[in-house]
Amino acid sequence: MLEARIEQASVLKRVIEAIKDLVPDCNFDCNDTGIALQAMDNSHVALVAMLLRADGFSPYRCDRNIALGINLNSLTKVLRCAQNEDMITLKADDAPDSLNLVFENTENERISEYDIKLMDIDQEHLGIPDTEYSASITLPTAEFQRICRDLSQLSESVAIEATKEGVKFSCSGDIGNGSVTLRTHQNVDKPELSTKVDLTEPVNLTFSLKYLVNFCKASSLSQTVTLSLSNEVPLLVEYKMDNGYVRFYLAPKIDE
Amino acid sequence: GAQQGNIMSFFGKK
Repeated sequence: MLEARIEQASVLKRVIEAIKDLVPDCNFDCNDTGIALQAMDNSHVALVAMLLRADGFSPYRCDRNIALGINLNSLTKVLRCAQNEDMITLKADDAPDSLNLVFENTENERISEYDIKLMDIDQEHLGIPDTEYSASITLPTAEFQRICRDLSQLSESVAIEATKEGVKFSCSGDIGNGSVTLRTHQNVDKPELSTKVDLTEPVNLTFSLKYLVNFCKASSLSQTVTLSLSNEVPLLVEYKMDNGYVRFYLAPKIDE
Repeated sequence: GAQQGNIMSFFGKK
């Protein structure tokens, strides 16, 4: 059986908020290393990979592989019943047809308990190869969100060009064109506001802004986001958490 | 214009 308690409901709330629009139904794969998820969006353009490591829970018990097929809109409804500072305990049997959630508030001795019905989801797992990316760009999450939002007003797609000087996001659409360049820099007082580019070779790739805007729903998970690019492979957009991550992979647009 | 790629053509089924 699975038994996993997380100190802060807000962590789980933010993770689900980050992915629910992209992958509304998905399997949570639970085993002794933690709770993982891998799912493609409906159009098979993007892939979400999430991991909440066992050491982010206390206690954490899961002695065999359990797949929890969850409708994330249903889970969101139940998680709205938890306050951000509540502790959440997740419980499921070995062959579960429901997931039990207990929310505890130690301050006012309030305990609430919910069960949500699980679904049978036939999900394909893709093999994500280990990739040495040509460029890895780490930038403030809020900056990435702003760039995606701004450029999506002009165009459906954005070219991301990484050089050792920095990164340039550019787009062109019916009303005109636009670009935002972030030069590599280090903010000593607030390192999370720095822009860093690790580069082995320059890269220039084009991606759908609709998906990037969607990925930015994970912005509350981390102060920085890392974009990893190589020519002709999917972009990796990674939000790291203390005990896990949410990664989005996005297939590039290819010139005909 | 550019064609949107499919993620499955990059990552094979396990």
